Amino acid sequence: GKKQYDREFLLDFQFMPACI
Amino acid sequence: APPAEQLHPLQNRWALWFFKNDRSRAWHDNLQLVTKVDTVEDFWAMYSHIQLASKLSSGCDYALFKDGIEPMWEDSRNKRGGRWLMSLAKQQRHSELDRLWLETLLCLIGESFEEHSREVCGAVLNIRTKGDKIAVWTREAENQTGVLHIGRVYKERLGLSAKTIIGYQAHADTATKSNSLAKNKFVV
Repeated sequence: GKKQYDREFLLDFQFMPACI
Repeated sequence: APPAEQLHPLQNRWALWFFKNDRSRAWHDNLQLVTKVDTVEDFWAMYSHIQLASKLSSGCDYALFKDGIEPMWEDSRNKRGGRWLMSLAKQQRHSELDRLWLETLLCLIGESFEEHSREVCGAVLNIRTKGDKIAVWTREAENQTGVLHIGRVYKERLGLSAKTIIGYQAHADTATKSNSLAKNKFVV
């Protein structure tokens, strides 16, 4: 299906350790 | 890094471009592809490694476009399109620019415009002494339903007041006139 993500979902990943 | 099956794939792969104005070189030579991202995790890794919009020097641009579309009017997927343009006042660089640009990026990668997200080509940030600009580019200026839906959702996501008007200009009109004279095809 289509991958739609709302802003809160996306922002939850901002400072996850795997992203640094 | 987490295993690939735990990553959150984006609907599209997106390319980040950086433009630095060097008048000794041709326009196209000043445009650099920085990286491409296709997961939520990749996006934040990219975002955390690049300069904030407000820290760029005047004359620089960022552009985030769907993979395969170059951030220029001449690209076949842009040339019949146009842009929702937000012109910022000088003082907004330090108060709001970073929030507005990040919100724009999240609208793109999150596919926030329902079925009309397929109309989106990308977004462009211009850092300019006279005032910074952010625009969302779509592929077909004659698609009134799609363009207006994108404009309304985008304006709401940016948190703009009802009194603030943003305009949509066809690239064909912008290309033949200076930016300030290009007429708005739609407003929201």
